[in-house]
Amino acid sequence: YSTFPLSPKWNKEDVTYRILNYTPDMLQEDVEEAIAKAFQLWSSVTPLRFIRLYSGEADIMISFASGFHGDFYSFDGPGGTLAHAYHPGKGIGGDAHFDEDENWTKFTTYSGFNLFLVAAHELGHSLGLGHSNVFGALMYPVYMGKDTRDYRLHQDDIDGIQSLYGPPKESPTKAFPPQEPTERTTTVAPSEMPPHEEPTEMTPTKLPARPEDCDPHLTFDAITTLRGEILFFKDNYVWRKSPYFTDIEHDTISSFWPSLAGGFDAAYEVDKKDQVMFFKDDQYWAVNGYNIQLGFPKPIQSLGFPRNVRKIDAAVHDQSTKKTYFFVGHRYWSFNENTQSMERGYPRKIAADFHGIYHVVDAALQKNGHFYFFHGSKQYEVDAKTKKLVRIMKSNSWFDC
Amino acid sequence: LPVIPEKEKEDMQFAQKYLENFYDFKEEKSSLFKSKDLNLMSEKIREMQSFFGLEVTGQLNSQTLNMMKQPRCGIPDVRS
Repeated sequence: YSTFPLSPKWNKEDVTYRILNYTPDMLQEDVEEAIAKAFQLWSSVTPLRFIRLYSGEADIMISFASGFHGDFYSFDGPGGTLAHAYHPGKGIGGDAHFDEDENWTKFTTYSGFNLFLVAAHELGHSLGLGHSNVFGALMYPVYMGKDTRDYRLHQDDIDGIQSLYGPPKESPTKAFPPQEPTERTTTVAPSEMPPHEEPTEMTPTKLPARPEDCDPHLTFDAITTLRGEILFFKDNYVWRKSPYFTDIEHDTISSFWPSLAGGFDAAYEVDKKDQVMFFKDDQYWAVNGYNIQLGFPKPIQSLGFPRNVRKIDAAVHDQSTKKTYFFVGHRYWSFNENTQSMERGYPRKIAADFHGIYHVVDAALQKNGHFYFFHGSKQYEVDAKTKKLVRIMKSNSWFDC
Repeated sequence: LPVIPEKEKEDMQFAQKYLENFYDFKEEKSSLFKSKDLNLMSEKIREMQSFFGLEVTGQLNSQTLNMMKQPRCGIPDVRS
């Protein structure tokens, strides 16, 4: 690998980016997904977090242009030079330009260039990497149309970027499992963002030390399943329990979703849609694996909550009835995922319907036909059909303490 | 001095542009002797061949030319 002369780099962990315009070759959401995934490659091996701005000056301004486009390095029509980017710095520093005369695509075909691959390479430059002469490295100067599913950085790329920024605070050593090969439902159409309301990014939360797995007093902010795994959240920390590997993996929220900060209130998965919803204060986000869906965050009122509900405590989706239960204080709502609307007759008292659950619910999970309601350092196992309390356990019983 | 057929002249010009863009090759305008430029260019070809792991000959052979014609990033491989 190589870096630029004097090894310029960003002297901060939160780097902003903005997509200035879009190639007509692809759907806008596909351009955004390709770029977000390209950033994710680099954030997963460094302490960096990438936050998207929708207006104003960002550190990394991304644009498509052809021929002469205002800098000293005009593009050359189809083929040849595909894109270029500037090393970290003010003004044009960090910016990435893509040659609009190329045919951009989200696939790996011979009829176009994969935007994710080229963007990932150019963003390497935006972060301070030069070219690598290691064949197969992302920073190799010549375009290699590789399979982009579960694409992984070459060790040379990792060594290079970590020579500038060091490793991530908590490094996720394994990628999420790919989505089950079921028929993919269409992404929820983004609702119109109210004109006065600027789409905001989560503000990062201070990071206290991670509690021990078997701390008897361990509590959680939110818990959800995700493609067969279980994710436990506390502040910015994630405990990941997976059938695909034995140990509990320790990660951070920002290493999976760079633009989300910690401190979730609730989370749940709708597995049919391969979608996980995260709630924080009066907003919520929808993700598919690593990708945050377009048009989020949305206000929780858009789900049907009254104005006086400013945040929720926990949420769990019943995969069999397709109902999602939202817990707020000692009451709960029932949301019909098919009709995307709150059910009549709610909110109801939690204790009235869920036997033995007299406390506020901090986090909730559905697994193996049971609900698990977490309160403090305890969890209450309830039969999902009869809603009868089965047993009470320590909250960290899932960690084989 | 060698007489370069038309096709080779095109290839040479393409290679020169490539080396200027990516290998900091600067044609010496004041040079009276074509051969001086060719030596410098040959040196740059060698540098490019070494970077890409090609056989280092300093000659603009088909393998080297083919690599030059691959779609690529616009950032130079070496800097002055």
